[in-house]
Amino acid sequence: FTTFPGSPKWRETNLTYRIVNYTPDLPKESVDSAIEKALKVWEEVTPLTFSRRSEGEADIMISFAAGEHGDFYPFDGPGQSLAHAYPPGPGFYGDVHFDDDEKWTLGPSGTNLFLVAAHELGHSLGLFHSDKKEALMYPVYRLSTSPAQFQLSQDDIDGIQSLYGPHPSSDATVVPMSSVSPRPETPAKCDPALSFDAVSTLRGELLFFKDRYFWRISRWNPEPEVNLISAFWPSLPSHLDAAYEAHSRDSVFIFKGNQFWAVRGNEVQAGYPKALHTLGFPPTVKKIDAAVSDKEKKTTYFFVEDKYWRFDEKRRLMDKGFPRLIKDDFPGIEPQIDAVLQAFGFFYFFHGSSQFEFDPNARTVTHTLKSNSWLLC
Amino acid sequence: YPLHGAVRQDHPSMDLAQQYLEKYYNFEKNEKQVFRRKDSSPIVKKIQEMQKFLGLEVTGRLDSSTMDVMLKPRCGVPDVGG
Repeated sequence: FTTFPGSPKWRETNLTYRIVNYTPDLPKESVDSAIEKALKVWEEVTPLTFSRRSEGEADIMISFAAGEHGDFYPFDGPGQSLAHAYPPGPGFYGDVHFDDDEKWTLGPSGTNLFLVAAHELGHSLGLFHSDKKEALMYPVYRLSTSPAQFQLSQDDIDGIQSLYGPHPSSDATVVPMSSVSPRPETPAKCDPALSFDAVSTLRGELLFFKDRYFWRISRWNPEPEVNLISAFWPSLPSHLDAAYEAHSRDSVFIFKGNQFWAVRGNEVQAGYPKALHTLGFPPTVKKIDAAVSDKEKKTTYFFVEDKYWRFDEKRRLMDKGFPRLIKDDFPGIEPQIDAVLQAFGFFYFFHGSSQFEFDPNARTVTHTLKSNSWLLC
Repeated sequence: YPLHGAVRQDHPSMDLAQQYLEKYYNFEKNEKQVFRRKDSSPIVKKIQEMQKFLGLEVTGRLDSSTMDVMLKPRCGVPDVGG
């Protein structure tokens, strides 16, 4: 079994669910009972309990939709993707979507709603996919028994109990679950002296790297979420130097010392790390301080001490006429930059616990802020 | 389906395989693909990754058991890079 990166789980054990709409394939009562049975599968082996809500927001919002339905994963007509679900968390996290282009049934023909619901609810509770073919959390649909005889595999049980522990009534010795509180050595996000190692965007989110951790902020989950870098990218080092997103390539490039890595989502790309000089830096450059890529111009700026280089993302070559002095082209920005972020048409230069908002058109610093202003302090 | 050597890009199973790997294995969309059995080619590595993840025999080729799995309905959550 595996869990999602960072092992997100529900802190509460009394969870709520809501069936937002129904498929025309089945009577409402049949959908209700299939969902209840699917929840019961997980209830029986964990301390979790589920109560139904008929309106308003619930932890697990269950709905049927076809094709494009408002998230990053449009459905694809009959077959292929049957449904999907999001790991525990606020907003759309935890929610389950069923592809209504499938033929939903309660039996062996068509697509069995109970079986798919049980699998997707496993995702809602924090389980990712398993490579055990007999496991419920194996990604390929396979109706091997009738729903009445269905049983979780040991792999599924081990997985969910690694997150929540066993059902209270089971004789297994209950290991008290420490309340999920931030790890003691997590950097304090509202420390006025907080500085960052690197900052980058990633598929619409903002990532702030510090030591072994990073904060993750998105429009759909404004509360900053802190994770270990190793939880998402096990082969990456900590205490990074720089990071930037090349949007056109759906890749984030991450720098430390004279090496850099490329990641796509939470997958480190093969063939990395590569050496800095492969980008066109002279051998004298042993590390970089910061990097940012201009999304429209497909141009990346690398900052090293008091100089900066400009890199053409289309040709993947360094532009001629560089390096240039930072102070000549970015008046008001002092050397030794920690990180740079492009947002709202501005460049945000991070320098220790201070942050400088720079207007590239007016070529002037328009605001000075605290570095951790993005973390809602 | 030539077991050794290049497979033409327009072979129908290539489209299905490429789409499957893009959807569930974070395979880069605009990679120009020749399904030549070169162990280092990106598509072969992605096929091997899929085979390993799903407990299939790791051949790096679109053999029948791999194609069977690609044709089966499944969960829409990507196995890699979601």
